[in-house]
Amino acid sequence: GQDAVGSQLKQPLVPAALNLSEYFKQFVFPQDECELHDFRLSFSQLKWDNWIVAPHRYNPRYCKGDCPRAVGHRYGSPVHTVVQNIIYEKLDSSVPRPSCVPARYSPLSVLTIEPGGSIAYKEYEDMIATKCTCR
Amino acid sequence: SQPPRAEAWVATNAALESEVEPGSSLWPADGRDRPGLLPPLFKVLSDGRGEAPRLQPDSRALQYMKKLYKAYATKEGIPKANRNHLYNTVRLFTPWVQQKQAPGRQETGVLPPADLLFNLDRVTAVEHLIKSVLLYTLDSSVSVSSAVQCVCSLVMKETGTSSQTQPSTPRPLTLQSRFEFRKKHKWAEIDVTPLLEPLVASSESHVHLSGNCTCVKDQQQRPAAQEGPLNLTVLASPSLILYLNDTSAQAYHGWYSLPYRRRPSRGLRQQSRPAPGAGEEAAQVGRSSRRQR
Repeated sequence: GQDAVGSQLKQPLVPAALNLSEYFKQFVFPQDECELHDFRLSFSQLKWDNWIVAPHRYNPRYCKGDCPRAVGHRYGSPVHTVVQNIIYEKLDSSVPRPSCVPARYSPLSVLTIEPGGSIAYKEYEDMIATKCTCR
Repeated sequence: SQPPRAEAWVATNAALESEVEPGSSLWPADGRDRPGLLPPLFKVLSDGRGEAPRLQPDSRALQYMKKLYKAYATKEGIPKANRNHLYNTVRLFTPWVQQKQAPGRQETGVLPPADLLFNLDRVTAVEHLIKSVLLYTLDSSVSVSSAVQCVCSLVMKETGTSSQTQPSTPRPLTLQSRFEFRKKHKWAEIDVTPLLEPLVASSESHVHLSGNCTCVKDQQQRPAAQEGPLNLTVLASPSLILYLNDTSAQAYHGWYSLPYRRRPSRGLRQQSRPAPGAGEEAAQVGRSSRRQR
């Protein structure tokens, strides 16, 4: 391999700044990758606090960000997601990239005052996103 | 490309909801919410805007329900994992009192006779009754903690449509219930499940209860504890509490799923050793899977 190395060395050195940053770009994780974000709201902001007694604060959270190519192991995505990504990149960009959506939720307990003046404690399923995935 | 159908449905609903006002063509004609149309919470959230201000409930009843909420959920509203009950809905109804209540005779602990009408139309067909209690707000100044034996004789007068044709057939029923008073005990619960079960099952929207309760100190008590009259002051007519299991898809059925919602693998024993500190969780899983079996 000495001659290969030799020939490499003879190549003109391009300005390091340009190539190195370009070169490393393909490795750095995308900054706005698909992940869970908080959104804390209080029912008084929505003026619903006159009948939603509890909780005072509610954080439904949401998923936002790009789905990188290697979605399999990071997001538990099915192979279909990888295929959709390849179609978007190689064949037809009108096919949308995979979306960043909630994969798992947790319930929420709510205490409300009902129209007739009765009081209800209810537990609702799937009210807070707890995990994101690319689909 | 078309957004997935589910997303389109939510978008349409949100758009509809923001425009639709009670009384408009899109609003259900009878004004009642059909569970299939809107998830109950969304219905509560949306019909609050256009609706007349709600009746404010009794403050003591609200205080009791806030106490219950703190027992069942965290500050952020997450149901606590240690709850081992089968209900995901608790409804408290304050009565329309049919007649001014005669004051109870406090020196002997006789609670005043009550003639109460409860409107249960908020109970939906998908909510199944687990337990029901009458909640008396008491202020007992019993000097030492003493067990109190209450015997209640309650009569149920059916007021549903079925009894319109024939005079209401009172269904006398004596309930024996025992509860422990401690210092500054605020509430006393009297189990009335046998009375309410048939009515909730047949979706009766009104319940008419009358009768009274007599509370005396338990005979087995230490002689010292039996001195002095039982000084009970009933502060308000009792509320009716229904503990229900909402079987709809939107309701949370925590006891069916493992605490951390993992897909039950075939061989539970093959599961990897629980992470250190997850002992409680693993024990919890053990308990819940035993319960399931």
